[in-house]
Amino acid sequence: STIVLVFEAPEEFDFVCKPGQKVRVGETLGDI
Amino acid sequence: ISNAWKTTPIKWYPIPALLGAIVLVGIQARRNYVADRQGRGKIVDENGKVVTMSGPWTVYVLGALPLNTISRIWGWANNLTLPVWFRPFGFRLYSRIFGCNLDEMKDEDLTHYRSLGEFFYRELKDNARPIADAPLVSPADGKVLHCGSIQGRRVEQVKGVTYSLDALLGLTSDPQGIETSAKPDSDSDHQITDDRQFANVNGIEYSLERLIGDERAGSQIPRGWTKLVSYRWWKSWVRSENKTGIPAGGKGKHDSIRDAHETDDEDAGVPTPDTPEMIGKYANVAYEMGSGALPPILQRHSPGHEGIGSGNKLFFCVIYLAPGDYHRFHSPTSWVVERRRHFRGELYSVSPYVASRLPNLFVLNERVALLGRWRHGFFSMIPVGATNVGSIRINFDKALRTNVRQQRRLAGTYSEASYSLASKLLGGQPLQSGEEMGGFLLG
Repeated sequence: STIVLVFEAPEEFDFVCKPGQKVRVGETLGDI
Repeated sequence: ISNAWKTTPIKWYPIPALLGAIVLVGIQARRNYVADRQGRGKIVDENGKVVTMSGPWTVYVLGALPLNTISRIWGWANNLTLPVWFRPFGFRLYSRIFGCNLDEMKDEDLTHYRSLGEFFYRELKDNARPIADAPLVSPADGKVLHCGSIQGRRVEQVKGVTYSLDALLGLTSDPQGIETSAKPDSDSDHQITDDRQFANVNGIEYSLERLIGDERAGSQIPRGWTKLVSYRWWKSWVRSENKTGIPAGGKGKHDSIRDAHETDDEDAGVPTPDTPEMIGKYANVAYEMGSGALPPILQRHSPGHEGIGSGNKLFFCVIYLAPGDYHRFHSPTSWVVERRRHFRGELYSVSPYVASRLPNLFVLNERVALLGRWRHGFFSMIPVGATNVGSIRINFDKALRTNVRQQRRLAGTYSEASYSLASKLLGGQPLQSGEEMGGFLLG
């Protein structure tokens, strides 16, 4: 199963995760 | 010849089952290939081009398998009640194979889980997953397949493999094929208990400021936000901007709102937002003007959600949940879900191996697109099913049924439901960051 997020955010938004990285519920994905 | 015919012994050999299966799958793969070439599928991309399955021959073999039926049988088998003596041994074996952490389960007694399906959908202890204080957090345990910004209305499935955002969210579906149910969950018709607080089904009160994440919530969102207010907002905005050249609409779908609440002199010279195109056009303008949260009536009709705010971009993130992972998903931010679209489709595996070989995988698979808004504008979350986890559950949507057998299924169609009754103040189902939303079930 997969979850896709599509969202609008300011251009300064930046992902703190990288492809291939393991994440868990509640961990930061991105920040502004 | 007669003698040979009568005396020659006939010896029958069974055809190997595997060979028979390969032949049948090959025939079906060929039929699928021909059907795809003829464009029988109606999933279209941003250019109106039909999206079909393509890839190496292994993909066509995979597509020939009755994956939806296999998924339902798999779900039925995994919901069989297991003998109590077998459960600890079986679940520990499963955990060892797939790397589950049994220590963080809410109920650690393995004999309490009647089936593998129940164990698969296990709950975690409170505070097992602390929620970070960040604008966007992970909605699930898993692996990030890809993330980045959306360029040219296409989302990158994995590096170099893209699919259409319009097809993913159903923005350019064939109107003839859209099946609209629009049945909001009656249990979600929450009561507003205070100017700034409202309760969900569990009686837990939310703060508007925290939900919207915006100090404007308390001051600019009027109490009792309704369609009437939306329409009045529209009128006042048109008047204030002194719009000219707007065609005066005839008797449109929103005229009932006007008829019920307004007088003739108020309407003089104010056009009615009759068509989705017209409403969407001015919704975009309003976004550009930075007028903040749009009324739901405008947001719903904004074509393709193209009203991206000034200085904003569209971003995406794809998270893959492996079989051993915790399979409930949580809200990735504080947002309001305005509607959901359920796309029936195939149930291909979504493993990174298949994702890198089957373009349009997430557009072809069965999925539930939850559409709404957060403090920065448009926000959506799309749980995508797979062969082993074909069923998607949304806690606040009891009417949703996924992975069900159907006599006839039109590719590219979807059923839509609105959550506008969940909170009349916010025009949708409000969710806090980290709040459990639902999950994936086996089969």
